[in-house]
Amino acid sequence: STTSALVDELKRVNAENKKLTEMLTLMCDNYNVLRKQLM
Amino acid sequence: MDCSSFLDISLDLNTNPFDRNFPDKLPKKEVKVSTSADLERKWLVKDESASELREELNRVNSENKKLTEMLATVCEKYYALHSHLEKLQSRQSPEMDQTEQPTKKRKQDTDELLGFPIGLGSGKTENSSSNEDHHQHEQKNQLLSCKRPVVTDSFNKAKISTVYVPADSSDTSLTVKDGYQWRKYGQKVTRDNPSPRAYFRCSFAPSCPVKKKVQRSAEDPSLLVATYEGTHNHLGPNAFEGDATSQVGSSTVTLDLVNGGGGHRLALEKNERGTMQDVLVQQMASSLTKDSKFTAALAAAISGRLLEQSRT
Repeated sequence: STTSALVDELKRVNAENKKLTEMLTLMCDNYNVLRKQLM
Repeated sequence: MDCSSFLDISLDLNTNPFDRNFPDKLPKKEVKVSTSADLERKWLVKDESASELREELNRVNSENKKLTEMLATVCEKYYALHSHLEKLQSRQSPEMDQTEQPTKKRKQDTDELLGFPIGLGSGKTENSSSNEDHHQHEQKNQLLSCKRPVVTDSFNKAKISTVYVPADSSDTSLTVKDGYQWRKYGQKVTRDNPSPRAYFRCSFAPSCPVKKKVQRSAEDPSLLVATYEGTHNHLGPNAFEGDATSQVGSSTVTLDLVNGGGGHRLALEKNERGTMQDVLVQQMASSLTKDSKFTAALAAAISGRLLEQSRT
């Protein structure tokens, strides 16, 4: 039961990691768009 | 950890009552011993995998923390740059502030919709799906990229035209019938003219930016001066209707439409209609000339007519 709980938690944290990475990529893209507008 | 006792207990639970009655069945006991060893090995493997899982979990957690910090930094920089850009834009075009206000409000709404500061601050992103985020970001990008050209475009297209319309001096309504529907939003008395000036917006506002000012002429009080600002981005309600009332109502309209931006559209439409009629006539003529029976009948009719004329 401890192992399965750990696996579940790992899955959750991995999914969160994926979302954070995507958001970071998008924010970087948006930042670059703004920077281009300024230039 | 004392695993053997646990294993023994579990094995005892699986024992068959018939085995107790016959303890001399050694092969079964041997089987039991081998099973307990296997489970012990599995348990150890599980224990190792659990520690590995914990390590992996710690690693991913620390990575998450770093990502959250990076995201927060990028967001801060993004919003700083964004506000800087807005300041620059407002400095460049102070006269367009009123036009930009709704856009700013809309953008703030989009930011609120995105909910990035909340999601990033706490590092919790479970409630938002990545697809929705992506879609919202795309919308935001579009909004940001489209904002300036849209404002500039509408600003450049704002044409001003003045129309003089004869009106009864007793009529104080300041109404100019021009085929469009208007909403009056204000009236004021100006210094240069004793008659008040009425302000109208197109009934399609805010999608249509056209405004109209109507005031009786100071030089000739029998004339109403209507000043139009902007170009209609739609057709007038009575523009192409063939009913008599609209035709009567648009006697002054023609003047206005020709001077205003809508006139170009009307002229274009008329030209298109004329071209269509010409094309239809040409098609009919060509189809008739290709028809040999029609040509023969026409020739006979003409020759018969000529013969009759020559007899008389």
